[in-house]
Amino acid sequence: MNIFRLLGDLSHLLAIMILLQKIFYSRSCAGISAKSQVLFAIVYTARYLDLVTVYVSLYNISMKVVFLLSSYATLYLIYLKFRATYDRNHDTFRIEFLLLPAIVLALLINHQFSALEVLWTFSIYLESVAILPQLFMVSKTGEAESITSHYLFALGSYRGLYILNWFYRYWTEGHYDLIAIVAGVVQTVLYCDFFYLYVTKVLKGKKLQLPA
Amino acid sequence: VGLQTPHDEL
Repeated sequence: MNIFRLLGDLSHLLAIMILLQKIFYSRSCAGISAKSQVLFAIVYTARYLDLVTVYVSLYNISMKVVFLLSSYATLYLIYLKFRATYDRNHDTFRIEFLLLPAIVLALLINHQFSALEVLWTFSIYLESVAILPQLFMVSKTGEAESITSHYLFALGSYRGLYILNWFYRYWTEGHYDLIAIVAGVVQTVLYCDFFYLYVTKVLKGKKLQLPA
Repeated sequence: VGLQTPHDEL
């Protein structure tokens, strides 16, 4: 554990909390892509199956449990509790175009051809692109509420901070995991356009609005 | 590539 990794995890946790409280207190999931949330639930489920096989640390277990529970809680809020507010007409990204390549790639490029390991790899690949339905929704509607922008910023920062963590781990322990690194870089790059808009608009008090 | 350690990251 190092400072970058800790900040990355906290940023991830913050993103989830922002999203849950936004939906809960506004009693609405308008502007949120349910498809991205479904992908995240698949990501955590596939990745954290090792909860029952490997013990890393109490921190590790607690975070995994929180990420798993919160992803299902988010789906519950979107699909059941506040389903009337779900903006399905703008949430039209075809997730099979992300799921199928992630499955094929995980079967082809992995560290070890075993069920748990292929699922872990699949989750890493899928996570790197899971935000696309959400970004697509923002581009389709041309705008995002500030709270949604804060959520996206915290979620995007998380993998960016992990990249620093991987640099640090390679430098201090000689440890590196190419699959995680390459996917993490792809994931962070996908947010770059959004980061630019966030800094130039949202932080200056303006709403995130895309040019028509 | 062999798997050296369990995945200790989130």
